Amino acid sequence: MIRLENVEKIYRVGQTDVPALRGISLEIRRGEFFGLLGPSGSGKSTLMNLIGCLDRPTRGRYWLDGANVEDLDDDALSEYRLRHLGFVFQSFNLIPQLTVCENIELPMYYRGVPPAESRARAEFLAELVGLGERLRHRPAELSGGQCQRVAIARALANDPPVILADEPTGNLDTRTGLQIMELLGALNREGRTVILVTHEPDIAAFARRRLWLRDGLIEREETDAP
Amino acid sequence: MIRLENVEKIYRVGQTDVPALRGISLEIRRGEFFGLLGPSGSGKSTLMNLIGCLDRPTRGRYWLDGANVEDLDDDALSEYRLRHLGFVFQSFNLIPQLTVCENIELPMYYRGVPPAESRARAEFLAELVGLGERLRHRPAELSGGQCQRVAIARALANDPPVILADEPTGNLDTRTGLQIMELLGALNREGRTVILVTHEPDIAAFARRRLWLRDGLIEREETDAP
Ligand SMILES: Nc1ncnc2c1ncn2[C@@H]1O[C@H](COP(=O)(O)OP(=O)(O)OP(=O)(O)O)[C@@H](O)[C@H]1O
Ligand SMILES: Nc1ncnc2c1ncn2[C@@H]1O[C@H](COP(=O)(O)OP(=O)(O)OP(=O)(O)O)[C@@H](O)[C@H]1O
Ligand SMILES: [Mg+2]
Ligand SMILES: [Mg+2]
Repeated sequence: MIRLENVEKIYRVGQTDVPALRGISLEIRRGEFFGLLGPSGSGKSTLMNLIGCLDRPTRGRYWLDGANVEDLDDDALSEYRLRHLGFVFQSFNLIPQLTVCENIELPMYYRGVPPAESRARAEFLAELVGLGERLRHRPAELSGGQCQRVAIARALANDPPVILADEPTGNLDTRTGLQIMELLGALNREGRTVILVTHEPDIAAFARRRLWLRDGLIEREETDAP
Repeated sequence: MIRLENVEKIYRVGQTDVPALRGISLEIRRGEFFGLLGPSGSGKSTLMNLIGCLDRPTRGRYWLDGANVEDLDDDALSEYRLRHLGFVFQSFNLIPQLTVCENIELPMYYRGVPPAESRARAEFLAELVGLGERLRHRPAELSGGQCQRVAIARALANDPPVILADEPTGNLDTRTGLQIMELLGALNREGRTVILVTHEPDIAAFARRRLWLRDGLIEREETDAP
């Protein structure tokens, strides 16, 4: 379903090359719960951005549901992302001028979902992450963990078959974090693919297959018995 | 050294009052390592902002080193903050247009430290948090955990006697997080007061005294034997 072959990502900073990913090959099957771990700066978010079609590899090949992603132009990639992927960003990336409700509705708005329907679903998702009382707040009027939960709700707006979550519990207390993981676990059991970056072992334990990065390369892998 | 008496903070959102802190009384002595825990939305960052003189209480009194903070005007408060407090923000608050080095130098610049000296200290602090190779990067060219480490280095720039850290390891892998905590522990042993928000028990364990908030009130407190 998701297949990377010798993928590299080199960033250019001034006169220097920063090789964030130095040759990644992996395969993630439909319906997997996949965990990505590794030290700060090891390339996890970079890899997530490539898998999530938010960026393109410098070298290497990437297949998504059999389609070779390099052959898609930016519009096609954008459309693909909207339909297939829900992304929880490490730094949330909420729109400051929009309310909680409007932030969650945004992916639905882009897909042309009628306002009454997108509003109802946004309210449902806000309730699901414990923010039913914060619908009219703007991001600046929220706690860090509340912002993170809006980002999670937004990622689920179009009910995507693939959910990418980059440190979704980093700003959450243990109990709220586990509630979010239970939610992701339930979505996974219903057949959705979940790809999760985390540095917390208790959170990583929800992923049946786990990959460690170090300095832009795969260091090791673990798979639980079914 | 830090004393709060019946402190309340009420935010106004549209027509609604949000009582983020509903009556907090506490005392933090010079040189303590103090931990603040509690669920997402319970008021931790709000309390940190009050202690850190970034905001004022709606009601209640606040003494800092014997000075009644309500009697200080905004300029005096700003000056006090610059000299006495180093703040690691939950969402980092780095300046996007400045490099890592310039971000760390900023508090020194405001204090009139000569450029050669502030540059040398910024490079030293960047090394200390493992970012010696990232001095010329801008925040958009950093990983989440690297941004967090820049925020930590910046908080230490003026060598403040009081360090306030709001979730300083939320974006760090376990090993890097523990390195940062060792650093804070060493600074504390040298006599600095450290006030830390965290939701991770292993991180909270570095604080000898710990307070739990729930819905804007103190729920319980723990102190380790000396
Ligand atoms: N600027 C603001 N305007 C309105 N309400 C706010 C504002 N900042 C915080 N709040 C509200 O006050 C409450 C406490 O927020 P605070 O940021 O202190 O929580 P927290 O304990 O730090 O949470 P987290 O662990 O998620 O970071 C939350 O319910 C939040 O919605
Ligand atoms: N836009 C960019 N431009 C230049 N360098 C970048 C950029 N984004 C990331 N990097 C660099 O690439 C490396 C990998 O970054 P990445 O964000 O993927 O790490 P990460 O594993 O997600 O780290 P963390 O756990 O701290 O979030 C880092 O060394 C970082 O400095
Ligand atoms: Mg990252
Ligand atoms: Mg907070």
